[in-house]
Amino acid sequence: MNIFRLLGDLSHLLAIIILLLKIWKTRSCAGISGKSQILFAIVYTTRYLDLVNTYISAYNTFMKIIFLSASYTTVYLMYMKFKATYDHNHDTFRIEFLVLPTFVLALLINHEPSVVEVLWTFSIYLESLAILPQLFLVSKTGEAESITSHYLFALGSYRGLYLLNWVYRYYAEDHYDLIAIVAGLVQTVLYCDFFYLYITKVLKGKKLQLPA
Amino acid sequence: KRDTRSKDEL
Repeated sequence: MNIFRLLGDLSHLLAIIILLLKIWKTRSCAGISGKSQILFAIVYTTRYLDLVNTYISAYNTFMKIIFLSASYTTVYLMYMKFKATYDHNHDTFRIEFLVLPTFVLALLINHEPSVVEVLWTFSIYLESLAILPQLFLVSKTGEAESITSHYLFALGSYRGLYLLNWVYRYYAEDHYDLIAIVAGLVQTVLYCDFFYLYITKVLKGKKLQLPA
Repeated sequence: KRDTRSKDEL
């Protein structure tokens, strides 16, 4: 475990906590894409299947359980408990356009043609695009609350920090995983436009508002 | 086959 990896995981954890707290404290999920949250639930479920048969470390098991349970809780809060506040009119991204192609790609390009490996690969590909419904929602409404921006910043930073972790591991351990690296690059690039707006606007106390 | 070391990542 290197510093980039640890910071990446903490950033990921922070994002999930920010989102849950925002929904719980304001009793509202306005401005949050339920479609993206469903995709993340699919991502964690298909990636962490090894939880039942492979023990890696207490840290690994603990984090997987947190990510899975937080993700299902978020989906529950959005579609059940605070359903009335859910912005479904703006959250119109068709998730099958992301799920089906990434699944086909995982069948074609993977490390090993086994069920667990194909599902792991699918989760890596799907995660790289899972934020699109959320970014689409922000672009449709033209703005995002500060707390939603902090969530997106923490979530985007996580894979960016993993990229640094992979650069480090390549040199220090002679280890690399091309599938994770390419998908991680795609994932981070998708956030670039948002990072720019976050740094130039939200950090200066302004609301994230897209230019008309 | 995926390297076991990458299975440690989340």
